[in-house]
Amino acid sequence: MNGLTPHQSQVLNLIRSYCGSEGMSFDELKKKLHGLNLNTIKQAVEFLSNEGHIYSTVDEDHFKSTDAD
Amino acid sequence: LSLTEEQKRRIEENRQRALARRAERLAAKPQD
Repeated sequence: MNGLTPHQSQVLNLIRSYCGSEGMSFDELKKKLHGLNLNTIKQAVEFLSNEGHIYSTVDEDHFKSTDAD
Repeated sequence: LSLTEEQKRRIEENRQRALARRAERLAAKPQD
């Protein structure tokens, strides 16, 4: 689906669904994806950031999606 | 949570950079 792995899609969908102005924190991502390996989440976040799907907000641990608004 | 003007500016800059990166990646992909 759209060139993303299932894990990358899952991370992107969670970030996309977050409505707060500061974006979703990495801790929150971890909580919501508790079954997922931490490295897998980090790699997905890095990939999505490199591809311009997401960007960091108030610090390097909060993210928003470029197609959220 | 309410953001400061500085935070809003930083977020908008990051968003613009990400959008540019997204456009670059899409342009680099082979078309069907």
